[in-house]
Amino acid sequence: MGRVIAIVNQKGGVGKTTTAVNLSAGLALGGHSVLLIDADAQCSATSGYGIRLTGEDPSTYDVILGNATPSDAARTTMLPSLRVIGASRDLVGAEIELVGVEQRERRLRQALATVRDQYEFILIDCPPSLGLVTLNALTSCDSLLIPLQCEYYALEGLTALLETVSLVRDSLNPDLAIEGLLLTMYDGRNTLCRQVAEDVKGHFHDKVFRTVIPRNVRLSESPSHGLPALLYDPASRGALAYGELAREVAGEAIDD
Amino acid sequence: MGRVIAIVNQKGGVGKTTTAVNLSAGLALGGHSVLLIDADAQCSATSGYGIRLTGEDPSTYDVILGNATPSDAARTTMLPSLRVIGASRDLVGAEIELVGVEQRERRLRQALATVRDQYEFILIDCPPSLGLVTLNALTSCDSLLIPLQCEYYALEGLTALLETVSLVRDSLNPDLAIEGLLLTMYDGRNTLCRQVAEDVKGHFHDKVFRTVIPRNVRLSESPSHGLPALLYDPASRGALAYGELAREVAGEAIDD
Ligand SMILES: Nc1ncnc2c1ncn2[C@@H]1O[C@H](COP(=O)(O)OP(=O)(O)OP(=O)(O)O)[C@@H](O)[C@H]1O
Ligand SMILES: Nc1ncnc2c1ncn2[C@@H]1O[C@H](COP(=O)(O)OP(=O)(O)OP(=O)(O)O)[C@@H](O)[C@H]1O
Ligand SMILES: [Mg+2]
Ligand SMILES: [Mg+2]
Repeated sequence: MGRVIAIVNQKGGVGKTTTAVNLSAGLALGGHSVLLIDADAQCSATSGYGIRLTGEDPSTYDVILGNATPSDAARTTMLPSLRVIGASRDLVGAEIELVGVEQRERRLRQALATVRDQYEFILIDCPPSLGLVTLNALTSCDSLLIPLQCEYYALEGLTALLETVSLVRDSLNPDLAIEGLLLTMYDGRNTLCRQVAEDVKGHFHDKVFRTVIPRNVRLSESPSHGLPALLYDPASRGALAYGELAREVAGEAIDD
Repeated sequence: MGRVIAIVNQKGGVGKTTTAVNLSAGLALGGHSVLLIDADAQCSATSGYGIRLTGEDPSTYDVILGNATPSDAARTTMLPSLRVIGASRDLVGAEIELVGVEQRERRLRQALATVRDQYEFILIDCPPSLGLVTLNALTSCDSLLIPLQCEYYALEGLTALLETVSLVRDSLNPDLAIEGLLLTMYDGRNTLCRQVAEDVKGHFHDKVFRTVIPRNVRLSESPSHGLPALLYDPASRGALAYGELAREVAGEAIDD
């Protein structure tokens, strides 16, 4: 039975897509079968794998609105055990179109029921908002992974996100758990960054992943080559960190 | 007659709020009367000025839904010629509540008609999405300022934004102009950053502000003190750059 993990944070630019692309690659390189769903109209995770959808291709929008099944929409990638459901710009419209629809928060959950046991991991990259598309992801998943930049505005946004999570748990998805908080773009030379990291660890304890993702230029270069950093520059600090995160998420031993 | 400038980019984390807070401060310190409207449910620009709204305080949500006038909602700040209309979390709900409302994209424009000539500049900080709240900002403004991080994913998002702008120009706001593209978090040592900056200047020419905002830790520290960098550390490279941007936006001579 696949674990569905939503990668969520309404704060923008904290590393959601970078985590979705590189964690999915790390899990696939580790031998696990993975489905990555790009639920962001920006289509970043789709382009992070070098995929460009045409108007005819089934997308996440079609899966949520029920026009295509996840199996139709899942595309192969350069990694044998990874498939990707790409996003398209019409997801912007979904936020409005879903308002009047029956079971509007449960559409993705219903759609994913047909593929849950074909993958060990299903990851969902979310847009920087708490709208109906993100609510669909929070209603479909078993747990959520929260990338967190060690910055003041990012820390401020955490309370709103955790409140939304408990609302979803009460009404739409009672078993929703927190997979963990992931510190991203960490730079130990920066005092504010160190302080925020200490605050988060002091407050969330073992809910914070032991793996910390450093700021590493290879992570921001790799999408322009349509490759995860684990394939673009496997020895880079960014790629190594996401490899370690994949082992931690999969429950395998990580190096201390 | 005040110039209304929306600070927009659906790509997250590109420096919209940092620009809204520090450009409004720069204009106010330059002697101009300024109104800053925080239209993002994350309330970052509100907290960037050390403002915390209580449930009783009128907010941007109330102004858009017509429950309060901009004059009721505008609060004083530590800068004499700057007022701020703060955001609150209920803006998240506005994206859904506005769907069924008459003239749903023009609400903010209608509300601002009452205060336009009381300020020389009205700045609107937008959320990282192209939903109904951002559409309200695009329909209200004379021009838009697009902060752009020199990164691959940020560049990709530009096409979608410019297409939305031309749609808004055709149907809702015929005079909508581009104030300019602002390069943010610029780090000349980073090859990708230099390449993206060259691409953008090569493509958009004089639509790119001459002022470039460097990556500068003081800009990310100042919000934790509830102050713009121009007051927190006026001699810092980040504060000086935003001072220069304010002169450029106001049409005053800038240093070469
Ligand atoms: N550890 C890192 N080191 C250096 N750059 C990074 C790192 N993680 C992400 N980036 C870069 O920072 C920017 C923001 O990251 P990303 O787009 O993954 O965030 P996001 O949360 O998905 O953004 P959005 O809210 O727009 O969806 C991107 O340009 C990305 O390449
Ligand atoms: N020039 C800069 N140098 C260093 N840090 C910066 C700079 N500009 C912004 N930051 C920091 O980068 C992060 C993202 O900036 P900011 O929050 O202003 O972006 P945004 O576009 O408003 O994000 P969102 O899409 O979530 O609204 C913040 O933590 C901010 O403090
Ligand atoms: Mg993203
Ligand atoms: Mg912002």
